[in-house]
Amino acid sequence: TVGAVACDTQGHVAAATSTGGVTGKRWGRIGDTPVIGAGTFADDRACAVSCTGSGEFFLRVGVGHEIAARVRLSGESLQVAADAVLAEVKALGGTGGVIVAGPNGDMAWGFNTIGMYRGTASSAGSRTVAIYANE
Amino acid sequence: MTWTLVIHGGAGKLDSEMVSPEQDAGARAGLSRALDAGSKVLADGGSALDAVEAAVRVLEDDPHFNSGRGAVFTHDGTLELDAAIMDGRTRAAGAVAAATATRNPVGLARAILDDGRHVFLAGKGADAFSRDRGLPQADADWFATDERRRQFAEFQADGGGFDVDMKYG
Repeated sequence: TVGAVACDTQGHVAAATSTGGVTGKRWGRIGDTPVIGAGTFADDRACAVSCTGSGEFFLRVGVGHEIAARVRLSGESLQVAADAVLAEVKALGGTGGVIVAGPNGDMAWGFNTIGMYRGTASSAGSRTVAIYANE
Repeated sequence: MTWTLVIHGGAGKLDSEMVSPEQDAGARAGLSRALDAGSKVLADGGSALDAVEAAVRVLEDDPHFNSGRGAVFTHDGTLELDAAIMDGRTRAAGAVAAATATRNPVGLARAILDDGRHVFLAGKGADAFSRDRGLPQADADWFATDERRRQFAEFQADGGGFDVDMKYG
């Protein structure tokens, strides 16, 4: 699974996610990636979210919408909301990660696996590319 | 005004013992190219929507990641691709599940968003919509890579159990 979230110079956010799913999936199994509000979500009132991981758990929690709702309704930061919702996923037995972008230029990511392919860039010139948790 | 971009290429059992030096270098290069593509859109004043589509297209074309070219195989040895895109400005969204022949599934999701009548299309209908819109098509040989064939053979040798964590992805 791959994904991107962004905030443009007008303060609008967007999210996109794409995947081949899980090796050996059968019976037409679909994970969270294409489900708006689970693996992919964007709302200028809150943030944009793209997810990767054991899709069934991201579906049950409604991860994308849940992170955005916590930001919008309780004023949580992107990182606090992302960490809290990932903890729910983990508590149900799921593993994976999220990337988040806010309309004010904030960025966040979180993952409860030992690694996530990830990267960031910004108009401030910051740029990261990483794979392992300890990077 | 500022802009920001965050990307991912999947999470899982990734540690330096499990990831070969070639996969490590190839994946980092792919992530960097995706950042370049999305950053260019944003630096030129483009929309976040165009930027996330541009970044994901790069990752879909890169065989180091589980999406598009490099996607994992289903139980029956086929490829079923899922994608979604959403615009925070309007909450317009496009999503596709079990697409089989669109070279860039995120481009199909974007076409569904731009069309605006539906949000979510699946399977043969989604493939037909893609052809109707003249999106670039690709056959299974484009999507399938030797590494995924090897992993699928390993998966079958293990009895083909549905291991959501051992995703090879």
